[in-house]
Amino acid sequence: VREKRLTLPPSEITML
Amino acid sequence: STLVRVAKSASTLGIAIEGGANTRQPLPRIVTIQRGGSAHNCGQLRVGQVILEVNGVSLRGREHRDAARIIAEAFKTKERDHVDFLVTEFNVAL
Repeated sequence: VREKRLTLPPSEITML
Repeated sequence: STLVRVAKSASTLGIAIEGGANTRQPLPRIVTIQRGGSAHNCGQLRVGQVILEVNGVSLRGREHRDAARIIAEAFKTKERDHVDFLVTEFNVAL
C-alpha cells in the first residue's frame, strides 16, 4: 500500500 | 475536527490549497494564508490544516480543481456573508 501511495502524483496548488 | 466560520471581511479569501483525490494529498490542505485576506482576518485557520467540508459539502473524493471550485464558489456566492470550513489538523484520509 505504501508503494502505491508513493506513485500518486503531487497536487497543483491553487490560490483562492 | 473543528468548524471554522470565515466572514467575508475582505475581497479575497486568501488561502492557497494543495491536494485532492488521486494525488499524494487526498484532501485539500492549506499551504498559505495571505495577510489581509478573509481567512487571515478570521484568525482561526492555520497552514497545514486539511479541509474536510465547505458549507457542509464534503471534499472527500473530489479532485483538486473540483475542490478549489467549490471553495471559490462558496466565497463568491452572495447567499451567505461567511464560509464554514470543517478542518482537521490530521491527514485523516492517509
